[in-house]
Amino acid sequence: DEGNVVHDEL
Amino acid sequence: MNVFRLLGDLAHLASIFILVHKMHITRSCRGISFKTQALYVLVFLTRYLDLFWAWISWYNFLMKIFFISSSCYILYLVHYRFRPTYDPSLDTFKVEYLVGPCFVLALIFNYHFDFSEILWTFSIYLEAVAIFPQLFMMQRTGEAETITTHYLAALGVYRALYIPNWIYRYYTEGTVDPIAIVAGIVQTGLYLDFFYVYVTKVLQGQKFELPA
Repeated sequence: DEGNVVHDEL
Repeated sequence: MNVFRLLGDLAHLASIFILVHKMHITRSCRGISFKTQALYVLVFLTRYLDLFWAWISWYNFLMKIFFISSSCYILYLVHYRFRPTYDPSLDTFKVEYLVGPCFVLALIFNYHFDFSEILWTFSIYLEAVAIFPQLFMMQRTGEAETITTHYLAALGVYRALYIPNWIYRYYTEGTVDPIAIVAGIVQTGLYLDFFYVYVTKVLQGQKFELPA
């Protein structure tokens, strides 16, 4: 489960 | 951050400056698809909503603010300031064919089924195809002003540079973002025809004209 996805790209 | 992503982001910034510059020097938005620009506003608003709860870096924060505000400003230029120069009869691509399927795809293929993730995924899919109304418009007119082609080239280079960035990140960090990668490859692929004409004509000093 990837409940905490961080999107660090623009 | 790596050099590919940085150059990609700079190309993205450059594309926006070129577009705004084009409208100011020609005092017109001729050849620019309002629909594509409106889709970019939607892309940035849905993707960068995390401004309010996720902190990445000052770079990330300031770029997000810039992309949201500049896309709104461009929409203002096209829709109000230079409206008399906009020809809606050339900008006829049906955006609902893009927005609807992207939303459905985002509901199906996402990393996590929650509000912010679905909006992020939607924005990634929508960005991949947001250029369609613009390309469709050029297809209809069969030509484009040189400065408009520079804008599109910078925009295409931006997403193309993200591809080596993902390869680099895979080898150095082990990170893989399949949604961004697949959508990014599709997005870059849409520019291939354009790039061919850009390189073989515009960069040789000729006008951008499509074969009849």
